[in-house]
Amino acid sequence: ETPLVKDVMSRKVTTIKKGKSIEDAAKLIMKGQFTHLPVISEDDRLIGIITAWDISKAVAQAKYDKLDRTMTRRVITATLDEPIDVTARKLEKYNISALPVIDKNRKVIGMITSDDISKLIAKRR
Amino acid sequence: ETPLVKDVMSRKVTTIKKGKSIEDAAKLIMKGQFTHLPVISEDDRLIGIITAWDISKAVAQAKYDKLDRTMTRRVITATLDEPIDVTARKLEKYNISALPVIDKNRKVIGMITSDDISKLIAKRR
Ligand SMILES: C[S@@+](CC[C@H](N)C(=O)[O-])C[C@H]1O[C@@H](n2cnc3c(N)ncnc32)[C@H](O)[C@@H]1O
Ligand SMILES: C[S@@+](CC[C@H](N)C(=O)[O-])C[C@H]1O[C@@H](n2cnc3c(N)ncnc32)[C@H](O)[C@@H]1O
Repeated sequence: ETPLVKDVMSRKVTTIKKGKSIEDAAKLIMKGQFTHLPVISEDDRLIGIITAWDISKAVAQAKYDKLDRTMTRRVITATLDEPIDVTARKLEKYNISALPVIDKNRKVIGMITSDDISKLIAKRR
Repeated sequence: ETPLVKDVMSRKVTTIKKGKSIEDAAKLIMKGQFTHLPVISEDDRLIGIITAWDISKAVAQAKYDKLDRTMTRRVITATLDEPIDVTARKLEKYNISALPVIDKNRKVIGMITSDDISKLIAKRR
């Protein structure tokens, strides 16, 4: 019986509004001890994602831009009833480690990460 | 049959010598498209780990230190013959996403990440 995203995801998600800075993003990532931060519009729709990796790349290039110029715009997402092997294949295909879970209005209602999927293996035995 | 670390890990690993800078680390992370970079001593032993998350934290605190002051010194590691459910439990316990695989001389011979473990779920069906 393959679990679904809604059984494995984390419902507590931190997001950031697009007008904020890279430093604001870095502070949220540090406080929350996570790595992927969905970016949302004024009306709470998902419009991008910024991660510790993107911030690290800004350091590598010594190029600190606005948040909406640094974030990834084409976000790979998951839905509640998606079987997690489908999710795991998306992560592998794009070499990414987390997907925002969205509803049909592009509201972010959860996050599912390779850490969450890996926990299913942690429980065996 | 629980797979072992050696069946699932990546043998191609990038490491960084301790005398390098945070910017050097950020450049390797960007080029390699990974997130965790083991730090090694002059004689190739594992002495720390630096990640995109640590670099992001440096941005959050506007505090750019030497590599060996920013890295995590107490590294959680894996060994070749470790069953991956044990590995997955370590990742969960410490809220980390990757473990350097070391031999008995603390040489880094691989990396195992939650992305690698998640790929086992991707293959089902
Ligand atoms: C190719 S990944 C490699 C590092 C790591 N696996 C990760 O997920 O960050 C790095 C890039 O993927 C992007 N990324 C991460 N999660 C994403 C997602 N769900 N959708 C689209 N891009 C994503 C980040 O914005 C970053 O530019
Ligand atoms: C608590 S984790 C949270 C973010 C993400 N899960 C990760 O692994 O980076 C962030 C901290 O874990 C540390 N870390 C990552 N992998 C580690 C490992 N194998 N052993 C010890 N510390 C590690 C990093 O240096 C960073 O300071």
